Amino acid sequence: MTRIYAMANQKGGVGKTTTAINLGAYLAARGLRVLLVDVDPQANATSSLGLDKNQVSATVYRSLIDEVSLADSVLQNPRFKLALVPSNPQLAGAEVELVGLLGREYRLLRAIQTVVTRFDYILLDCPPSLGLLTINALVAAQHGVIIPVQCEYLALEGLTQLTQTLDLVRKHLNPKLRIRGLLLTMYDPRTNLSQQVVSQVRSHFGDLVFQTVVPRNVRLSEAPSYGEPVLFFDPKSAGALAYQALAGELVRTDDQR
Amino acid sequence: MTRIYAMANQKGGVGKTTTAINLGAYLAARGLRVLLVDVDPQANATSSLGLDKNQVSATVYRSLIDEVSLADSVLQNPRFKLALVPSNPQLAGAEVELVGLLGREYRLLRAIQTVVTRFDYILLDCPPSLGLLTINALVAAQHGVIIPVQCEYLALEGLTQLTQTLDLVRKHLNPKLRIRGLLLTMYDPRTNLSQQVVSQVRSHFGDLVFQTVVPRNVRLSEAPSYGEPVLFFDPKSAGALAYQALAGELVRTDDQR
Ligand SMILES: Nc1ncnc2c1ncn2[C@@H]1O[C@H](COP(=O)(O)OP(=O)(O)OP(=O)(O)O)[C@@H](O)[C@H]1O
Ligand SMILES: Nc1ncnc2c1ncn2[C@@H]1O[C@H](COP(=O)(O)OP(=O)(O)OP(=O)(O)O)[C@@H](O)[C@H]1O
Ligand SMILES: [Mg+2]
Ligand SMILES: [Mg+2]
Repeated sequence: MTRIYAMANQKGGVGKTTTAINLGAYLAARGLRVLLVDVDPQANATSSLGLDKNQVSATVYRSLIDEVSLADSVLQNPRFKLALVPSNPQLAGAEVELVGLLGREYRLLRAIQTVVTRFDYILLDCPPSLGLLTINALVAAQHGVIIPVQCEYLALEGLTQLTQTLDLVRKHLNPKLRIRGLLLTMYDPRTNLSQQVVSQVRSHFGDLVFQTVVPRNVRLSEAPSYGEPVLFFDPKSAGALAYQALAGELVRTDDQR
Repeated sequence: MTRIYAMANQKGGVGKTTTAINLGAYLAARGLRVLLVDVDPQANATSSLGLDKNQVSATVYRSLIDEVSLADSVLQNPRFKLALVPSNPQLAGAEVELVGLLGREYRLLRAIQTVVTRFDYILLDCPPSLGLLTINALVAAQHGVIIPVQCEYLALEGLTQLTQTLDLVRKHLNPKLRIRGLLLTMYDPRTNLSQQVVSQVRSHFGDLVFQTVVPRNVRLSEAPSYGEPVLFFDPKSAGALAYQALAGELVRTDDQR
């Protein structure tokens, strides 16, 4: 059974891309077949894996707009054991171009059907907005959405708006949409703010919050400049160990469902 | 002469809102008349000043879509000496609703004309995207765009895409659009990454980069939870002193133009 998860949160800079890349890498390291789909025009997931976003032409855009099979855009990275459907800045136009297209909210879901049986996990990295690209990802995310929550006040505050959008998508587009889990990121034990955010999120969302908390760790922000997941950049770092633990927690709790 | 600046960068979480709020507060503390316009559906600038975004109804949305005079949406805060045109989640619909409207890229510029003479500075807080809301702000920003750049690799990487978009807006919509300055934010002197990003941005953009660098400082991220600029929350903090210095640098270099 292939599990499809979207990393979504309209608040910017909360760790969506970092989670997609590093959770993906640790799932792949466990022998699972993993596909990352970069649904963000910033193409940060693409560049975090060492690709030049201005050089790739077979991207998710072609599947969303030109209906080219997604299978034709899948790039394999044998070293990371990760597959990627890349993005490039052309995708920025899709937010508007999708508006007039038939089945505009279901295009990513349809495109993913052509590759779904080849993978155990498909992770969708979303842009920091609630437009048609993120909506497409929320419709395609048949097993739920993973919400990275930075341990900061403004990120906490944005959760209401996100859950309201999830309710709308569930009502009108994807009745199966659920929260797979909230992931607390950039936790800094030295600040009261971090601790307050963790306790508020846990008290409000209960078991929906992953036990694993990702600490603030500079190695996570350095790894993208080397074009590799933290597993390959510094596997002993606190950030790496957290994403390794998250992969274990996800697989374990998936198996129980 | 009223100066209108947009805080823009499609990379999420780089300090756009933090800069708009705190730069605005320190400009106001110098006796200047300052208006903040929250052009982000997340409404973080609105909530950072203590307002409940779900309670405000007179927002920038009404001026962009319903052509209600912007003057009717201006809220004065006597304590902070700041005026604000708030936002709320309804603005998320504007990205799509604007697509079919005449003069869709100029609606914010037109709306601002009704209030421009009342202020010395108008600061526009943008969402983390390059859609029609940010485009409207870039067209309205007659004196330029202030680009917060987080001292991280992915934020550095995104600058090329941003400058390409600025070139397009300058060519098709606002020939006067220029970069007023790049502001390095969340600088952490303990990490090599921060230092590398600073030296790369300075070597690439030269004098366009503000001398003032904003350090990573937890007081800046705590202040929004109290609904006040850092000037009122902790004026002696490193973050506060940096934004005070930025206000001084901006005014000094504006006067020389
Ligand atoms: N746990 C962490 N510790 C330190 N830095 C981190 C951590 N997680 C992410 N970062 C860094 O913080 C920045 C924001 O993270 P990231 O880009 O993954 O967030 P995002 O939600 O995908 O952003 P956007 O909204 O722009 O898509 C990046 O520079 C990243 O390298
Ligand atoms: N210099 C700083 N030191 C520490 N924290 C900061 C600093 N500047 C901003 N922050 C915090 O980092 C987070 C991101 O900043 P902010 O929300 O201002 O960025 P943004 O670019 O407006 O984000 P978005 O893309 O979501 O609009 C916020 O929680 C903010 O409080
Ligand atoms: Mg991202
Ligand atoms: Mg903001």
